[in-house]
Amino acid sequence: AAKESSHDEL
Amino acid sequence: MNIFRLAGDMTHLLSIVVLLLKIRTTKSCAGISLKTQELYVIVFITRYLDLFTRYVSFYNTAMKLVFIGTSVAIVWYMRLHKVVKQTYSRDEDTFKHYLLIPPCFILALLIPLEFTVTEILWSFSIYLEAVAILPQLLLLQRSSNIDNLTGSYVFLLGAYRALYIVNWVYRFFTETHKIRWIPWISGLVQTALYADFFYYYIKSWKNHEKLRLPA
Repeated sequence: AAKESSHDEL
Repeated sequence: MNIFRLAGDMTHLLSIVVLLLKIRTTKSCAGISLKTQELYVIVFITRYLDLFTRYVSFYNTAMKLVFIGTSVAIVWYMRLHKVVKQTYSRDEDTFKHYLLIPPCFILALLIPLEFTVTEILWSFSIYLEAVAILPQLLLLQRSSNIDNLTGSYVFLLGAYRALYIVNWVYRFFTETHKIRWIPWISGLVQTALYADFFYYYIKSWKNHEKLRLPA
């Protein structure tokens, strides 16, 4: 989850 | 997507629009650091390696393409455009920006989000972006007069990451409840580097006087 959330930003 | 992140992305996009506007309308890049622009090309390429492998949203993909495309276009203008490249302040833009790359890369090897190539490069990109503005700030200190578009460009560039910090706080309390050390600490360092510029920019704006940074 942490990884996903950090990679939905620019 | 929350309003703070959208505002941050739009501010970032606006900063690039202002810079391209300056270069295209005045056919000049005086006061702009080519070294900072080259670092941004590296930042975007190493950060968006998942451009073709991970689809997040149309917005996400479109913005990544715009950021990569515009940053390359700006370096092209400053290096190769026959008129613009004559206006580059080569002898003032002397920050040894290549010295920033090894420490950021070593830090990315020591503290990656995950120990995989794409995550190490992503972390590298986050660390590099935090310090990429240094050549530009040094050049501003050396510039006798900073034109409005250049001042606005740097201000918007600093403001975008400040908005991202607000976005991270918002997401922490409303969504993830997870601490993300890498972008948060880098983002705080990045925004802190603009602190004195923000002070003098806002002061010059309030007093309606020309922006000047103390040497």
